[in-house]
Amino acid sequence: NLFKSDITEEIIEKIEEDLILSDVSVDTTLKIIKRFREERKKNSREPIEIFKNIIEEIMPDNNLKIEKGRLNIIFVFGVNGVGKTTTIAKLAKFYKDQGFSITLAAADTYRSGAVDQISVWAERVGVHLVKHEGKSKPSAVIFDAIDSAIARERDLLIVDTAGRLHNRENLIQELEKLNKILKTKAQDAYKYNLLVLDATTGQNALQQAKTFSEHIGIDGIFLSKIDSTAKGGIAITIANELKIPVVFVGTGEKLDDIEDFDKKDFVESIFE
Amino acid sequence: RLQEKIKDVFRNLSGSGKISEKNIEDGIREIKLALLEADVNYKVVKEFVDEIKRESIGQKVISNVNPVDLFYKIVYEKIKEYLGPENKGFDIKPGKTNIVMLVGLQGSGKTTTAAKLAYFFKDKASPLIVGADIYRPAAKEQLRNLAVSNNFAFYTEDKDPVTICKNAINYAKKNLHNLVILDTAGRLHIDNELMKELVDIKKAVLPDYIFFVADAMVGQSIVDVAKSFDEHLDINGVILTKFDSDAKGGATLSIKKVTGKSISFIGVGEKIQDFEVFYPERIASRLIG
Ligand SMILES: Nc1nc2c(ncn2[C@@H]2O[C@H](COP(=O)(O)OP(=O)(O)OP(=O)(O)O)[C@@H](O)[C@H]2O)c(=O)[nH]1
Ligand SMILES: Nc1nc2c(ncn2[C@@H]2O[C@H](COP(=O)(O)OP(=O)(O)OP(=O)(O)O)[C@@H](O)[C@H]2O)c(=O)[nH]1
Ligand SMILES: [Mg+2]
Ligand SMILES: [Mg+2]
Repeated sequence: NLFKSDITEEIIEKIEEDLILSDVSVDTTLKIIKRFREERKKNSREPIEIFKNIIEEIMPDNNLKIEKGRLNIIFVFGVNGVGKTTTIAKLAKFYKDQGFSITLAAADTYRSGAVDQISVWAERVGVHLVKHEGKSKPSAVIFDAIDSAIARERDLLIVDTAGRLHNRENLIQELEKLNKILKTKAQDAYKYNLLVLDATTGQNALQQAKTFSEHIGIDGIFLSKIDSTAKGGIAITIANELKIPVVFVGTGEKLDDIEDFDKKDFVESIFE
Repeated sequence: RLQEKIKDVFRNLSGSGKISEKNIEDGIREIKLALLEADVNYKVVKEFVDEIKRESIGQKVISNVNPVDLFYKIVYEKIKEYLGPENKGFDIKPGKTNIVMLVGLQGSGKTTTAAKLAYFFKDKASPLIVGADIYRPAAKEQLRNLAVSNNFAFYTEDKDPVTICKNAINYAKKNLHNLVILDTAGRLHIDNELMKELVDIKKAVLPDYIFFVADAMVGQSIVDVAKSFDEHLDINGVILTKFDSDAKGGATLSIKKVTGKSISFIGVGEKIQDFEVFYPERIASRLIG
């Protein structure tokens, strides 16, 4: 039995290394190991199976309820360069293929080439885009987009916003204002706040999630770029601390590179 | 906070004692945790603390020296050692066409940095900004807008990236631009075809400087990414963007330790002026407070 416990300690060390290298926080890793030691006492299954179970239990279930017959609004935000605009194109195709009638809102009125970029995507997917030519404000675009989506009886409105660092107070305040407009102007709509997180991000992802969550609330996470060699363990830390689910993953740069989040697959990939 | 934690560790160490393996253990652990939380790579952290341990043990704690300060100094110096000497960055060489190439993962900030580099050197050179990203929707428009609104010359065409870059160099020579900045498409280091494209561009135009552009918020995987870009291209330096975030930026330590290449510049915002030369001391205090 002593021999068995030695093997287990080796396994724990290896798992600890795997988790840290996957960008799971030190704190969450230690919590997982603590849970493992408790489970191990009453459970004689393979250690790796116990670990997988613990992590799957940490991750909340999908809570996205996009349904036809009403206006659904997906409000997309996140820090700079994580893949928001590309993600919106993928979501548009994903729901268009399911028969949804869609409007996109080009509410990044700030970054060079942002409106051009989403215009190309809207055309490729074949969905309506509400945008303003020349200098405009995100709030104005959103106002028009909601009016347009309601007038044309769309099932789905997806709102793109400019990338913003969570430690830029004025930009977070702007996001709060946009969130409020969506809540008050489209009161009967089902609204879903989607944070896009880049899977290659390190521990800063937790701070990103905390800040956005505190200021406007996050319903779910789109974990982009999991086709990179990063494992996206940040999602486990965020699940553990904020109980926010990952609903989709981004697996590349093309329109079809989107998949429903699968807990089992995700946990498997952490340990391969 | 880290400094208080280190203080507690050495509370019981009186003057004329020595730093021993026993009392260093907790201090080492605190440093290890701080570096991991700052996204320094796991393997780099292990190496770092092993070296700290070896250098600290047996250090005499003289009666008028605070052991906390001594330990801290060892850690601080080790961070500066890992980051390497202050990097001279890159300089415009007179009488030639200076060619800079920007490479990196998707969304790391290359296109924005291309414009920032032009602005940084606008008084020392006549820049030509080149759009060689033919994949991302409106990538050329993004860069053209940045160039035009800041009065920089811009070059692109409807060809493959290697041809664009080759022709851009000829265009630069004809139009007396002595600094050519090549913006390339973001790509994964594991995409063999796209990595080969970078090697082809390099062979075609022989850049004076290849910068690996990385996001300061990046996690553990950056070590493999940086190594791969370096192995394919023998990069000259690193530009870390989004340094204005509150990420601790441990990637700086990992990238330098693993590739030997230094951080030359940092991006500190979205505007064209938000660009600075990197000084290692900035990271030391950011990493361990
Ligand atoms: N490999 C990979 N690349 C992705 C993925 N999602 C987006 N990208 C790429 O990431 C880069 C940035 O994407 P954008 O959609 O412009 O990101 P963004 O968040 O809208 O950027 P900003 O608006 O500037 O903040 C582009 O090169 C995309 O092709 C993904 O799942 N995998
Ligand atoms: N806050 C901040 N944002 C930055 C910085 N550098 C770039 N950005 C932003 O990061 C996002 C991505 O920048 P891009 O220049 O499009 O990145 P890229 O590497 O060219 O992206 P791809 O071409 O898709 O690979 C944009 O929103 C930029 O404004 C920086 O130093 N600080
Ligand atoms: Mg965008
Ligand atoms: Mg670019």
